[in-house]
Amino acid sequence: SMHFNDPKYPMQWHLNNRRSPGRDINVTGVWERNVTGRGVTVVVVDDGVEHTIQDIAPNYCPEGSYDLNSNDPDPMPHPDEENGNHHGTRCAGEIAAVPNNSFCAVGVAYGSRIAGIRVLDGPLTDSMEAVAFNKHYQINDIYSCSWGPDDDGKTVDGPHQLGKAALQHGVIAGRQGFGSIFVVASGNGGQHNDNCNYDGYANSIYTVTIGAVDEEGRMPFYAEECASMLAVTFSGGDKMLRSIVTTDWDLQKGTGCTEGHTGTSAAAPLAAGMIALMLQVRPCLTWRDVQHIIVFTATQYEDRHADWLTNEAGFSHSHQHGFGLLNAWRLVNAAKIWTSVPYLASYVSPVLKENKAVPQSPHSLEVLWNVSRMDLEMSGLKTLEHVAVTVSITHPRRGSLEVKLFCPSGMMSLIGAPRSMDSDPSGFNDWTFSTVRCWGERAKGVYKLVIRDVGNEPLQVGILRQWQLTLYGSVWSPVDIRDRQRLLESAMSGEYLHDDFTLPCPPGLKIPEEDGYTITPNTLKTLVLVGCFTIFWTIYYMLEVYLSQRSVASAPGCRSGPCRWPPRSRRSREEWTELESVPLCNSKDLDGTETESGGPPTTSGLLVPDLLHEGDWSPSQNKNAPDFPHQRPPELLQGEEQIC
Amino acid sequence: LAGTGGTDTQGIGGLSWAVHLDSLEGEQEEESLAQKADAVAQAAGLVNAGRIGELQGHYLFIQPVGHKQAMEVEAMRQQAEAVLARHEAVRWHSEQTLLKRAKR
Repeated sequence: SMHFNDPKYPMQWHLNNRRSPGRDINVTGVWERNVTGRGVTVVVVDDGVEHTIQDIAPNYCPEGSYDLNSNDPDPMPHPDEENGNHHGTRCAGEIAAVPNNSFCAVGVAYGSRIAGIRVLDGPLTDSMEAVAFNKHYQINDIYSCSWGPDDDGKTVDGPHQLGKAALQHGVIAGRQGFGSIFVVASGNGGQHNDNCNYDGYANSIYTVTIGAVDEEGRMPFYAEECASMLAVTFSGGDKMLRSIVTTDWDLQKGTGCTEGHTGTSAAAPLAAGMIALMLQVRPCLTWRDVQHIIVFTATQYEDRHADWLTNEAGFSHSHQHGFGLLNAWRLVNAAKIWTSVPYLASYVSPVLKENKAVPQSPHSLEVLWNVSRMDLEMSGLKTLEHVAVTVSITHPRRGSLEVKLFCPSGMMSLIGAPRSMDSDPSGFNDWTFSTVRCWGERAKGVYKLVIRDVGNEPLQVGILRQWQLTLYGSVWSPVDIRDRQRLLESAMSGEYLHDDFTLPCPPGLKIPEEDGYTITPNTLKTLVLVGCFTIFWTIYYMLEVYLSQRSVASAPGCRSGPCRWPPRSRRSREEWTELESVPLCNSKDLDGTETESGGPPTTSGLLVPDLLHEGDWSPSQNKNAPDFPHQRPPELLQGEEQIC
Repeated sequence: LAGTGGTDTQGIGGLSWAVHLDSLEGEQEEESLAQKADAVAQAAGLVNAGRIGELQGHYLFIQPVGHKQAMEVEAMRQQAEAVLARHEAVRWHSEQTLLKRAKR
C-alpha cells in the first residue's frame, strides 16, 4: 500500500521488486507500521555528502557532520575532474532520501537523519581515521563506510593502531554506551580473487561486514568470498542487470539522481538503513545485539554455487553470502522483542610457537589447540561469536598460502584464501584472520589450523612461526541459542510490531564528547569584529551624549535655573527619527528664533533635524563621523550660530 | 588546540606523530595530560595539535609551520624519533603515514 510520488521510486527494485517479487529487502511492510528510522542518525563516512540537494536536505543532520579534509563542520563534496566525489551523496540517498518530494528516490530509512563525515577526499592518516570513527559518536548511531584498502588481490591492510583503538572505543562508549554500529562493505576484489579476510576493517569483530548479491540473488562478478562476512544485500550486477537507484550529487555531470549505484558500496548503506529501522523500534540494542539479530534472521536461499554449510547451532553460512540475505521485516520484528545478549566473554590462547614447514599441496601442516572447560571457567564463555587467529608465517610468495580453521564442531572456515596476484615476499606478520561461521557453537574443544602451499614453484618453503587463537562469545548455552531462535520465529508474524508493545530499555550512559558542536574560527573572528564595532559605537555614542549634555548645561539659559528644551512641534514627531537620547544639536531657525517647548523635556528620542537632502553630504567625507546619513557636519553650520 | 578539532588540521602534510602518553594513576584530568603533551611535543621539536578524537591520552604532534629544506626535515624526523623513543612519559608513538583507501 506504500505509494510515493518520487519519480524513480518504481525503479527502486531493491525496495519493492515488482518484476521479481521477493527479490528485494522486504521493507514495505515495515514502513506500513510507521517504522522509518525515526530518532536514529546514520553518518556516511566518505568523500562528502551534498546535503543541500533536495532529496537529502530535510533529513540532514549538521550536528553529526564534519569535514576532516578541510577541517570545518560542512562535509559538502568538492567537485573534481573525474566527477568522482558523488560517492558519499549516493550512499546517503540510499539511507535517507526524502519521500514524497517529487524528486528522485526514497531511502530505506527515510525517517532517519543523515550526517556526513568527509575524510576520503585528501591525504588520510591513521589519526584522521581514528577521529572519523568517533566523530560526534553520541549523536551518530550508525557509521556507514563503503570503502577500505585496495581490492587489488595483493593488499593486506586494515585499521592501524589508532583506527583499531577508535573502533574499540566506539563500541564501548559510543551511542550512550550501547556501542556505535560500524557497517563496512566487504570489498570489490572478486575479479582479483581477493578475500575480505585480508581487509582489517571487514574482518574486525567490531564491524558489520556486508557483501552484495545481484537482482537474481547471485554473487556479482566483483564480490569477494569471506569467512568473516555477516550477510549480504542487493546491489548491481553485470551489465544486463539493474543497479541501485538513489540520489546523486548535482555538481559536475551529476543530475541529482542516478540509476547506476553499484558495488559493495551500495550494499553497505542499505544494511545501515535497515539497522536504523531496527534501532527505531529498539534503541537500546547493543552493537553485539545487532550482529546477533543479523545472524539469527538472515535468510539462506537457493544458489548452487554458494556452498552453504550449516553449523552446530543451526546457522547456515556461505563464504559468498555470509548468513544470507538481509530481510528488513525479519530484522525489525526480531529487534522489537530482542533482550540483550549477555556480556562479551573472550578467551585468548598463549602464543603458540611452532616454527614448522608448510608443505606443498596436497600435503598440509596441521596444528591443534585444545580449549578446555578450565580455560573457559574464568570468562564463562560457552558459545561462540567471532573466532580470530593471529598468525606469523614466512613465505617467499604470500599468495600461495592457504589457511583453514576448523572449530571443535568440525565447521571449516577458509580464512586465508590463496591469491594468485599476491607475490609479496614478506609473508604474514601477526596478521589476524577471523570467522563468524562457528557462531552459536560450543566454545570448548579442539581447534585445528591447516596450512598448505598451493603455489607451483617447487623449492619455496613457508614456515609457520607462531599462531594465537582468540575466541569471542557469551555465556549463552546452545539451549539458550535454540530458545532464542524459536522466540524470534514466533515474532515474525508481526504481532509485536505496534506501538502498544514495548520492552523496557535501560538508560544509556552520559558520555561527554571531545568537542560538542563547536564554533568555527571564521565565525569566531566575525563575532569578535562585530563585538569590537559594537563596543566602539557604544563608547562614541555615550561620549556624544555626555558632551552634548555638558554643552547644553553651560548654555546662557541654564545658569540661573532649569534648562528650557526647544519645543517639539507635532510635525517633527512623525518625520524625525526618534532615537533614545537628548537632542544632538540645537539649531536655530534661519530667522534666529528658538523654537519654544511647552512640554516637559523628553528624553525619549534624539531630535535629528531633517536638513540634508540626497547627495548633500556623505559620512565618508568625515572619518570620525558616525554612520548617520541625515546628520549635518559642524562645518556646514558656519553661517548659523553654532550651538554644539 | 585540544578539543577544537585541532588534530583534524593534520591532514595538510608535513611530518606528524601520534603519541600515547602514560597517565599516572588518577591523572585522568584532561588538563594535566594536555600540559604533559605540550611539554613532550616541545622536547621533540614539534607542536601539540591536540587530542586525537576521543582517544584518552592519545595526542597528535605536528611539524612546526614553515617550509624547511629536505635536510632539515630529515634531521627533525630523527630528533623527534629519538626524543619520543626515550621519553618516559611516552608509552607508544608512531609517525603518521598516508593510508591508501578505495571507495567500493
